[in-house]
Amino acid sequence: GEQQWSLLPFFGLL
Amino acid sequence: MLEGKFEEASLLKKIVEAMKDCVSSCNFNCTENGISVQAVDNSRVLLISLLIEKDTFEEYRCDRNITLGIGLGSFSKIIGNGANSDYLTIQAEDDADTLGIIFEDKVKDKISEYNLKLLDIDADLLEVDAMETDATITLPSADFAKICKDMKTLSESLQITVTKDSAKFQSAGEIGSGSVVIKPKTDIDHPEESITISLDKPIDLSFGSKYLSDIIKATSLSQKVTIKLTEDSPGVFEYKLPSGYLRFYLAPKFDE
Repeated sequence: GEQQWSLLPFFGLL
Repeated sequence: MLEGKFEEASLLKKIVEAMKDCVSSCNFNCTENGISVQAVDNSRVLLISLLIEKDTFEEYRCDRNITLGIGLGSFSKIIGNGANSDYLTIQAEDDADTLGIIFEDKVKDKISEYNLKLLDIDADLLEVDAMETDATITLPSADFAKICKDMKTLSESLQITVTKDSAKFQSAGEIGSGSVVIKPKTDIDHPEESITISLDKPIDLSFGSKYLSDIIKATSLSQKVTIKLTEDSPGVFEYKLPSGYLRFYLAPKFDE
């Protein structure tokens, strides 16, 4: 099935 | 002191309407160049990046950088009190705890003033670097909105595949499946109807329909939307403002 990625692995918290 | 006068209240209304269902509150960062916002939804799946450049305003001044913490639901209620065609001025003193919102009727001799209580917002900021893009699609924003709405009736996911000369949007669910294919087209008489697709690498990405439903609330801001896609990366959905933009960064889904 499909899982939803969060943005964190791509952008990271400042 | 900050003072920004919009030629028409409708622009700020549309911006706030497009944002308020994704994030409940956010910081408006005001500088001499204009106003910018970065806000992330609670699930950290969707990021909004807004830039209202100084040139968007009829009149603009910001003597010192100011951060205004704004509850978007409350802001929306107050700016809803003005007519679309009114001048709308936002005003804040340095270190203010309220934002002044003034509507001027262009025909009647009528001025309405409101104050919005500001919030102290400690928000997550994400580092959005310049991203590489494998494929860029520009299409009429109303067409994209219809595709997203239609495909949402079928599934929680919308799959976007881009090849050299077409972009395919498809969904499959319990009741069945559907797809829409668009191809590049130049319409000289109606440039807003043109479609462009540029591609460095083929794309196959899936996005959550519920987040796309939030994104297409920005449709009235611009006749066109530009979608920038890179394999295994967030998609960027950009609506241009007269001077500036409203961008959404949406994390894709992945197969387990």
